[in-house]
Amino acid sequence: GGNPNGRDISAGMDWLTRYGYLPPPDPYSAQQQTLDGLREAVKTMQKFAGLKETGILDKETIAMMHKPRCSLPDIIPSGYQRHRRKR
Amino acid sequence: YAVSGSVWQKRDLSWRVESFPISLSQEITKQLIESALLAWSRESNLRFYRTTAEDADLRVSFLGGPHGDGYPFDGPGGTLGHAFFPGIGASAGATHMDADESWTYNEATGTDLFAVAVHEFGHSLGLTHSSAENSIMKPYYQGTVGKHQNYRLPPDDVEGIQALYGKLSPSLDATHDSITTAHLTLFSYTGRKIVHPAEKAPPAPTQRFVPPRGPTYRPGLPHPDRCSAHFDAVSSIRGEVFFFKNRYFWRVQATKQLVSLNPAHLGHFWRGLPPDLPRVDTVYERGNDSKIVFIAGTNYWVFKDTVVEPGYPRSLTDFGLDTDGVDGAFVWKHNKKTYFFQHNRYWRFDEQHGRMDPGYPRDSNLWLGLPPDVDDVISWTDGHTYFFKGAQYWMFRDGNVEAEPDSPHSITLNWMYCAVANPPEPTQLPEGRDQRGCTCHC
Repeated sequence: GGNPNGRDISAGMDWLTRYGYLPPPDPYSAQQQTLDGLREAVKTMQKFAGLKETGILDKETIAMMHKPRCSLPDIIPSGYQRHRRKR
Repeated sequence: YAVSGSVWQKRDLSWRVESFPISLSQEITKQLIESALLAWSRESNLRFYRTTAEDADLRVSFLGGPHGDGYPFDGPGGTLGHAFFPGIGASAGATHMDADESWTYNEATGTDLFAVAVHEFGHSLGLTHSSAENSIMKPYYQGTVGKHQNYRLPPDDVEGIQALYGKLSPSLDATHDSITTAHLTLFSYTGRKIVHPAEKAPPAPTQRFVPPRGPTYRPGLPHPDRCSAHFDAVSSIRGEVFFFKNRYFWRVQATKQLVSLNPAHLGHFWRGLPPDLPRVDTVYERGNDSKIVFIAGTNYWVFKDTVVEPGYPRSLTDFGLDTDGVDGAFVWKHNKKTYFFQHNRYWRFDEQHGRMDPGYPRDSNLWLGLPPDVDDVISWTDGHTYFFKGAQYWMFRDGNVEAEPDSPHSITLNWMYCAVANPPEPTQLPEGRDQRGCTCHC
């Protein structure tokens, strides 16, 4: 449940990167994500998906990551998004 | 709702379906696409008309697997579709659906094409993903939305499209109603083209270029695929495992987590190796001072952290090795000695005294169960020794010199987290040819 294995974490990081919650890996260095950065990314993903914001790759979060979806990222870098408005 | 920052500079947009799914007829597919567009035009000043012209503004295709835009499809489930935001460029207005989905409509089973198309056209018109509860622009597939003829956009999406293109003006309302009627009558499709008043004046193209988003907006470098790589070297450094292939490497942390599925560039992390060095043969962390030794051919370099020490490269003869190179090297935790492997022989080096131990080389089959010509060896933080060759690895528990009976295991499955356990054998075929000998023209 709250103790994902290396495979889940690796797949989760790939998912979070693909959909804009983590910055893309730098092809020139082996930059690591900090644990805090990863936790914040999971929280943002959970908030976006309407899940409880735990910051943990729990069962519900992993299940949501496996749901069919659109290929485009959820979070677009601010430089590209000029007029974001929330009600 | 959230917007991308780019919009169509015109209100009359042409569309066409360029390819079709196998699970729905062409007629039904066109009806559903047209109905999905109608969902957006019903609430805004936008109008859509079908065309057979190749330069249609909105182009719908059903494609499978990788198709050249950086958003590969993944078979049934997973990713269903994507669309490119408005702008100038070959991709703008392109809407791609995964051809491997079981496309249906108004059914509990399969994937509802109408629902996905409404979502993707939201992107084509300039909207991005929304976290709003009922929005069609939520990124996750939410199932069928029922009869497409009766579908109306949720309020959040209505506000979004009206913020971009304005509300449906009363002067156009009557025209729109007639168009709506015309569209609906096409549900018994006749194949005739809708002639829209706007067709008389060719629409002006937008002047703003918005690059495609996602994996493609970062400049990509050609790099090896971790799932099909046979690694040049595998090394345990500072508790992590490094997998080297050509001029790239992957890192696996002590928790067995891959730092990134994409490799990092060798020369920009390990500073001081020759820029034209095509690959390394082995790397190991020295037992006496924790410096890191890179070996390629008959040369070696010593690194302090990630920077090479002055005076390198030097020759392997410094170790007393009179060979044309080594396949693998590692420091065995159980005696702190450094072992070098080449073909079916191995040597033992005493780092403390800087000399090769007498009685070596020996036959590597003293490591029971080990094949000849290994790619590399590590002694990891879990106390076990791992030998790597091709797509497989052999585990020697603790200080044992006999492989575990269930060895070998798959590197790609257990270290690289790939779906396929056994990648194809390396081929001598030139670039651009696959394993079957087919020439790729992509």
